[in-house]
Amino acid sequence: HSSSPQGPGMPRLVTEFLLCDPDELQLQNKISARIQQEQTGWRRLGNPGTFSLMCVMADQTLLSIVEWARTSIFFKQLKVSDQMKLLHSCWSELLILDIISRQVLYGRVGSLLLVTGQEVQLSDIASQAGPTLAGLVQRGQELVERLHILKLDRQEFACIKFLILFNPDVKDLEEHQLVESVQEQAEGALLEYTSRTSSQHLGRFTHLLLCLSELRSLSTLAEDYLYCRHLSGEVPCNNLLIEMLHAKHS
Amino acid sequence: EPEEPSLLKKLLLAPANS
Repeated sequence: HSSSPQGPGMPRLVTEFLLCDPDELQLQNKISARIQQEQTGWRRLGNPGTFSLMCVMADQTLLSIVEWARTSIFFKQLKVSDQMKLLHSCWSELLILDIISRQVLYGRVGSLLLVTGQEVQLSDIASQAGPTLAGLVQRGQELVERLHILKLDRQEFACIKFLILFNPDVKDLEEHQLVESVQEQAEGALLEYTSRTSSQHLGRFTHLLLCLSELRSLSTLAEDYLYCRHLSGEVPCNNLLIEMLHAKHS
Repeated sequence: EPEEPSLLKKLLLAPANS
């Protein structure tokens, strides 16, 4: 249901942001292959369980997010030190947004569509998960429904990713002005795009910003939950996910 | 011995097509 990226009056920057997005099918095949490799290893060593599989999937998704960022407009111009600071600050928001946007754009009611293309029934998750995880999934589902009602499209998600990534509040940025300028441009492009596609434009744009703050608090809770599971040794180690977790908690 | 660069840094510094 998304309009063609180059439709009439499409803000140029929105088109640029959209072109940076990875191809969903390629991503799905790449991560599925990687997960299968992991599972063959597990057959020899004994299957560590669903939660570990989800962590490997999250780690692989995080790798694809870093790949998206480092090849993206504006971000690829930044020094590596600034790139690291920005990603350390917002990685969990981008990870949760990746999961949520997949449900809004491609998912079906009552099930969770994984990055590998597989589907898991939400009722199964609720029955297997503990209270904290079940609460996070429930809150995520509510955010999916809000964004679904708004009929968010790929263009808007592409803008939101840049809004999250280019956060001028991150400390000690060498190129603070560039980061601030990109965030302002991304906000302007999103405002222009939402006002072009919806009658009550300020309402939609403001509602999107409210959803962004809900996403921020949800990702902080998810990070804390993951860190607790890590401290009890339940998260596979020596990967990007663990490194990013430590980056914020060290 | 220099500190091992982080995985994130290695990813960001990797050649474009890797």
